This record gives sequence, structure tokens and C-alpha cells, in this order.
Amino acid sequence: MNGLTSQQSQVLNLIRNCREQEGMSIDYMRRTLKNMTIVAIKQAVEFLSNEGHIYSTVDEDHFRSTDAE
Amino acid sequence: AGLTEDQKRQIEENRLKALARRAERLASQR
Repeated sequence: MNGLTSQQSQVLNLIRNCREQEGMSIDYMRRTLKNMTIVAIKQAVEFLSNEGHIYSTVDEDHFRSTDAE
Repeated sequence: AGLTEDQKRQIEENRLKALARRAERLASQR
């Protein structure tokens, strides 16, 4: 879907649902997406960030979606 | 915890940069 892999879509959908101003932490993603390794999550986050789907917030461990709000 | 004004400004800046990247990617796909 949208040229994203299944894992990239899972990460993006999770971040899209985040309502916190500081965004969603990589640690929270790791605890929620139990079928994915931390390496796979970080790779998906990097890809989504490069594509402009998400952006880092207070630090490089927290992300929000550009679709939010 | 609330964010400082500086953090809010930084987040907004990152959001605008991401939107620019997104627009760039979409344009290059056409």
C-alpha cells in the first residue's frame, strides 16, 4: 500500500494514532509491535522520515506523523 | 510534562521540513 512495505505501514499507522505533542517513542513502538525487531523498527522509521511521512520531535527517539491534526 | 517554547518551535520546524520532503518525493514520482 502506498509503496510501503507491511512493516513500514505498521509503524506509520502506529505513529499516526499518537496524540502526544512530543510524539511516539521508539521504545513504545518496540513494546507495541511485538512482531518486529528493534532493527526493523528503526529501519522503517528512517525510511518514513526520509520520505517525509514522519518527523522527529523533542529528540531522535520521538516521532510524529505529518498526517496528524 | 509540557513542552518548552523552544521545543515547540523545533518540532514545528521539523514538521515543515518533513512536509517539504514529502512534497519533493511526490513530485519526483510523477
